[in-house]
Amino acid sequence: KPRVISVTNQKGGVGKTTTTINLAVALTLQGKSVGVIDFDPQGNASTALGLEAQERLKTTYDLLVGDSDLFSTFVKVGIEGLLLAPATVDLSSADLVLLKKSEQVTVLKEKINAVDFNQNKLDYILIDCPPSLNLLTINALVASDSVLVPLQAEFLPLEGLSQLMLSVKEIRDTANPALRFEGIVLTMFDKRNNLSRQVEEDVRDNLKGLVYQSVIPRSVKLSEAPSYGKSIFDYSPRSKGAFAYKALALEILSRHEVN
Amino acid sequence: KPRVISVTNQKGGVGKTTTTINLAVALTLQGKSVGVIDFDPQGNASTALGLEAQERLKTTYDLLVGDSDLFSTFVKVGIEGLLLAPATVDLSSADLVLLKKSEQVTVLKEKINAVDFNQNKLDYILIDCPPSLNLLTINALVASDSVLVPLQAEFLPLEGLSQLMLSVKEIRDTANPALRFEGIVLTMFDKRNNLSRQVEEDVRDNLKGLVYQSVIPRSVKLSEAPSYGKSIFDYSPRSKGAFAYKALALEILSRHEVN
Ligand SMILES: Nc1ncnc2c1ncn2[C@@H]1O[C@H](COP(=O)(O)OP(=O)(O)OP(=O)(O)O)[C@@H](O)[C@H]1O
Ligand SMILES: Nc1ncnc2c1ncn2[C@@H]1O[C@H](COP(=O)(O)OP(=O)(O)OP(=O)(O)O)[C@@H](O)[C@H]1O
Ligand SMILES: [Mg+2]
Ligand SMILES: [Mg+2]
Repeated sequence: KPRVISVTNQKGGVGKTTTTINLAVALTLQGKSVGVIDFDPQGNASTALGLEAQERLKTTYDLLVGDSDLFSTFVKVGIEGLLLAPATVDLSSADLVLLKKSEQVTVLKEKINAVDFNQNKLDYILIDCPPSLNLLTINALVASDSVLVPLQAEFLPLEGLSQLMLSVKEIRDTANPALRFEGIVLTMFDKRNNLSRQVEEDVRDNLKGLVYQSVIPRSVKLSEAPSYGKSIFDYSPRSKGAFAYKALALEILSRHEVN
Repeated sequence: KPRVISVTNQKGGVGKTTTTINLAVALTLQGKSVGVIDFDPQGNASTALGLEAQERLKTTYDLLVGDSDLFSTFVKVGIEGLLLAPATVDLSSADLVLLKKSEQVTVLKEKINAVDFNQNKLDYILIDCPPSLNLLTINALVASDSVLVPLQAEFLPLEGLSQLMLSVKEIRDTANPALRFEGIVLTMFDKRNNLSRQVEEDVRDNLKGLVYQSVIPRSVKLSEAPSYGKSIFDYSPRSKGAFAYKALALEILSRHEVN
């Protein structure tokens, strides 16, 4: 069975989507097969991987609310080893529909468990979560083995971190005892900026081994790549953003291979 | 009756909170009295205005779900002419509670309409919305005269704009016929960056008069100020961020005084 990782942080604009898609591609470049589940009604991960809105026939709305199974929702996006379950804005009404079902928080978990992974090989599933702790995010956390938290190295994003950690603990205590922290990755880091360095110091002091050594620098190329529907590895493979996401992938793999 | 403006964009991290609080203070410096309603469970606007979590006794959760009225929720935060209705993380469960009520989307509107503004003078109410189009944001839009949209000058944020405009139109057609666009303000703008300039050109070509002339530049001081609980006007009054938010306030006032 693949390792399922939710990429989440209720603070907005911290680099969840950018981390999900670039880490996914970095893992494929290390020979892994990866499924990306776009769980944000904005559909940013689907756009950033180059799938136009009109090409999203089966979506994560159908997966959650309809009777679509995981592998009939996955599509290829022209990147070797990568599959995408795309999202459209319909997903924003999934919350309300799920509330009326008896199974509100385990729907995604069941769809993943229903797959025969001997037939359909996958090493990783990455779930790009929306910026809130709503039923979509809860479904993702309940379905996951671990949580990866992108943290923008600024003050307001740092404030929400303890709330997020409490919510993850609550999910672990109530619905998913296996859920643990994959790690915290600092994003949009600017080493010339005092605030960035201060946040890094704070987080490393308090959370020690949870924080990856790899840090994602602020880089315009990372914000340009989505407008071409390309990962950083296609758009600008020798940029500092590409090296940083490759380093993050290697660090994550080294933690898993050891365990 | 004050002019009620929702500051909203379902895209995360685009500068909603930064715009709400700094515009609010800029308006007070022009002699206006302003109420800020923190409608985001992260409570970032409350933090950025210097109100510690343990000082938030009556909150917007009590306003929406309990029987607190608007002026008993407002507190002073040491800024002349400014009142704040603070938020805590409790607000994240307001969605679920509102769903069980008969009145789901008009609760805030009724709390505002219940106030005797002859007794309690206010020129503006600014509502800082969370990064989603959930029941909290819908309550804010239904209660508002207009919508102010901070737009980060990048590709992924631009993508969500048409969706937001559709949602505003839907609210206008169903629940609040008076709702109109206050305007779109470009944030975190970096004129050295091609992408910023391209987004500006796109938006001005397509949306013409909706886009303010005033543009908020990317400025580290704006991201540092919240860690001191201060607006940019207290933290760094001669910074480019302070001048930009003053210019935005003057532009908004000139549009209102004329009408
Ligand atoms: N390291 C980086 N350097 C520069 N820009 C970045 C970086 N990471 C992300 N960005 C840009 O910052 C913006 C926010 O990033 P992104 O959309 O990935 O965040 P998010 O957490 O997924 O947002 P949301 O909360 O809306 O889902 C985007 O325009 C993105 O292109
Ligand atoms: N013009 C600016 N220059 C530099 N940094 C900025 C600017 N505006 C906002 N920031 C910083 O960018 C981050 C995101 O801004 P902010 O929190 O105001 O966005 P938001 O839209 O309210 O986010 P959310 O979607 O989580 O509510 C914060 O760390 C903030 O301090
Ligand atoms: Mg995202
Ligand atoms: Mg905010």
